[in-house]
Formats: sequence, C-alpha cells, structure tokens
Amino acid sequence: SPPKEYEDEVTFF
Amino acid sequence: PGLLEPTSTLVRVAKSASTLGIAIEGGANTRQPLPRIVTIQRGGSAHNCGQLKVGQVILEVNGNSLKGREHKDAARLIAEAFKTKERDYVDFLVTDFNVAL
Repeated sequence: SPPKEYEDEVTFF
Repeated sequence: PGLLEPTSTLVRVAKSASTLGIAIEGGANTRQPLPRIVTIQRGGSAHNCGQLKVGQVILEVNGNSLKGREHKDAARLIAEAFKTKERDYVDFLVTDFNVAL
C-alpha cells in the first residue's frame, strides 16, 4: 500500500 | 558551495514572544520528508528573530535531527523545544534548498 498521505497536515506553534 | 551542495544555516530564535509563531508542513513518509516552514506570524518569536523564512526546510532542532520523524513527532520536538525552561532560545538548522539530506 502507498505511504500515508500527510501532505496537508500543518501544525502552528 | 557547489550547485548541488545545499547550504544549511543555524538560526537561534530567542523566546521573545509567548508563541514561536511558525507553521510547518511535511515529515517522514510524505512528499515533503523534512518539515518546511509555511507561515511566519508577525509578532511571534520567529518573526522577531528575523532570520527564518517561509520555504526553509528544518533539518535539526536544538541539535536533534528531524530526519525520519513523521509530522506529529517533528511537531512535538519543536513544541517541546519552545516550551522547555532549560533554554531561552531554540536553535534551528535550516536550509533554503528543498531537499532531504
């Protein structure tokens, strides 16, 4: 299976 | 440096505001394998520092490599670096080249 897609994951600090 | 040799820069961000004031995207197992800065908020510590730029890729935080860390793990490391009372700064090793070293 393809790797998980986290491209849209953005974290603000 | 040569054309294919990325340059990295150590940036020390003083904790001059109550927030770090950056946003990152990416992490291991994504198309952006090392976290990239996507936002720098005005008034945050990073903005006050003046040396971090949108688009830079973060290689290390306080000497800890972000290579192989998924987004949440990299984010936790950055959050803890800002939160700790041990230092009044956070050291970022960044590169302007969008590469996985």
